[in-house]
Amino acid sequence: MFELRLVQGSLLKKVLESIKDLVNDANFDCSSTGFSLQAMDSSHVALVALLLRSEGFEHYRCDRNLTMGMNLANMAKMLKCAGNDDIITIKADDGTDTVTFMFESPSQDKISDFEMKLMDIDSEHLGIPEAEYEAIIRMPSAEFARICRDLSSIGDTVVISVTKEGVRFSARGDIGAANIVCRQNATVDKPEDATIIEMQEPVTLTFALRYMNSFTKATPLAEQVTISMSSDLPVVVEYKVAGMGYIRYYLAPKIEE
Amino acid sequence: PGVQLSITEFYRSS
Repeated sequence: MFELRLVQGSLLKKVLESIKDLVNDANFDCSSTGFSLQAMDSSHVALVALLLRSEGFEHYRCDRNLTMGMNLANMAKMLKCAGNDDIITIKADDGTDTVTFMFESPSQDKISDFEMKLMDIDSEHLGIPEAEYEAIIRMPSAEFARICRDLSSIGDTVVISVTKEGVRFSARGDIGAANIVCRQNATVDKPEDATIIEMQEPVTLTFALRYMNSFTKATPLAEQVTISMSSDLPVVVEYKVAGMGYIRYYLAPKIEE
Repeated sequence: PGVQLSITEFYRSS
């Protein structure tokens, strides 16, 4: 059997909100390592990888590896029924085609359980090798979300360019053009407000803003976002999940025709 | 503008 219990259930609600618009159906892999997922969007332009390590849960039991295929919109509907302060338990028995979500209020005076049908999903799992990135940007996640939102009112694509001067986000469209430059700023009162740019080589890549905006749905999960870029590689946009793991989004670049 | 590449062009099936 498989069972996990998360006292800070709101984390799981936020995780679902960060992936449900990008991916319709996905296989969750349950193993002794943790609860994980890898899925591509329907056009195979972006990929999301989630890992929530078993040690991060208050209780985690996985007798044998299990894959649970779920419709993420339906899963999100069920998790929306959990209160923000609720403790969430996910349970699945071997050989059944359902998963149970149990929500307990902090004072234990309300306990709900929701049963959801699992699905058989034929999904391709990609091997993503570890890579040394030419440029790594760490910045406040809210700032990155703001930049993506602002630039999408100007154009459909963003050019991200990292140089010694900083990181430049540019967009161009029918009404005009926009450039936003963020410089390294490590001398802030709070570390979550810092912008840190590690650059081995200058790098410039172009990406569809529609996907970037979808990634920023993960902003409530983490104060900081990490953007890793190399020429001719997908960008990796990573949000940490409160000491338990991460959500990483991979986005293939656009190239000149 | 530009051609959108696919993620499967970069990473192999595992």
